[in-house]
Amino acid sequence: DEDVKENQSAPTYNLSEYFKQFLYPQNECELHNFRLSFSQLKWDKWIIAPHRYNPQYCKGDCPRVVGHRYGSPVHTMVQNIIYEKLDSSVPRPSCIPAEYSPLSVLTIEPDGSIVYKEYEDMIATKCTCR
Amino acid sequence: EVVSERPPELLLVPEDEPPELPPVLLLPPGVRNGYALLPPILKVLSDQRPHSWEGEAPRLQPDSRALRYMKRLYKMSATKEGIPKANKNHLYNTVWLLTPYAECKHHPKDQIKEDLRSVDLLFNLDRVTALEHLLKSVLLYSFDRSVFSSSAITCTCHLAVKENDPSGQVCPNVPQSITFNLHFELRRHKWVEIDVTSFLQPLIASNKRSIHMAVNFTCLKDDQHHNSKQGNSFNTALVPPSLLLYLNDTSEQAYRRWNSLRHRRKNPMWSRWRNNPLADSMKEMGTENMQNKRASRHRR
Repeated sequence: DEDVKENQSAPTYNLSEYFKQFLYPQNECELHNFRLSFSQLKWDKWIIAPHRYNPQYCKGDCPRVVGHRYGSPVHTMVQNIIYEKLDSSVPRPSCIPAEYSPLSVLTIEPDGSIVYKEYEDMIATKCTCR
Repeated sequence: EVVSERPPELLLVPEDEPPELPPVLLLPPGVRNGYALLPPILKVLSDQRPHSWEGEAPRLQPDSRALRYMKRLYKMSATKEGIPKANKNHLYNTVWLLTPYAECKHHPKDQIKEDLRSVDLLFNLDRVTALEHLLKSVLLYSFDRSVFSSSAITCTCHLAVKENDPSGQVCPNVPQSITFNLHFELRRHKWVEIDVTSFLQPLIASNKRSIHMAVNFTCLKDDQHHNSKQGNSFNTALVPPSLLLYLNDTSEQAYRRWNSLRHRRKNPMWSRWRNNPLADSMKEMGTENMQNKRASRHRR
């Protein structure tokens, strides 16, 4: 910093800034837990099982160069370029679930019958940027 | 925004429809009818006023034994986190336990009153949708341990399934009936399942909404006489059975278990695991995992 302050005219490279971009990003797109119980929603009168449900969710920034790590299609990178270079009203790629797992639910119907059903895509298991 | 070849149609909801339908424009054409089919949990999730369920009519509480049976089924079918277990014998993704909505008891003259020997049961199948295909159906009897102390029991069951066809068909089909004996030790068993799949398959396939069964179920301890008082109290304790339907739901929201099983079967790793599920394949897979991890880390 001192160098920079003293001779503004000559371009200098600040190594700490340079290396900062290689640190593992702190708030990058990733899966987050969210445990809830159906009693919180007052649904436990008719949802008998499971007692706890962790749907999980995706949150975080999508890295500027979205590589294969997120399984993102090439379009994601193109969208990033549009946002940066052509039209910033076009949103950056979003961090969203890419894969899900099913959930089994046991419920009591209004007529007293009991139903066990397996629902598709009820728990997010993987995130992507797109 | 609906993207479809046909211009979106406005869905006019008649005044007398229940208000919990989402605003008209939210439903793309053709889905409106499907809405009624949405499984209960998705109805609530898609309802705009989440607390509307509290104002609903009180629910009929199921029989505690039936509830206990279904909780046990749930534990067998799903993990603690609620994820369906991958079991190749477990092909159903829906199980309905229905209690009869009507019972007609018959008291043959020479029998003692309050005897459950002959009972007509009516089951309402309105809730079962056309996309829920029957795999197996079972009549479920529960035996109360306090009454049925441990002993060998012989039961005689006469079962007749009648078509409850209001269409007033002139020559209704001849009811299917069967009589058979059961002999088992009650010490270990608390439930008796009577497989009636072959009876109900044609009725459910032809979309019958009501199943009418005449059941005559009498049980005797092996050391009792036919007409002894104790034998009759034995039968008095029998609770009318529930009807269990194991189904494969092919709707969008249901877990496509068949696909995932087929996918697993194709995966060679899975087949090796299956053939040799002992430690060495675990170890082998473990080492492969380590190698994979090392390679990817090295690449990164």
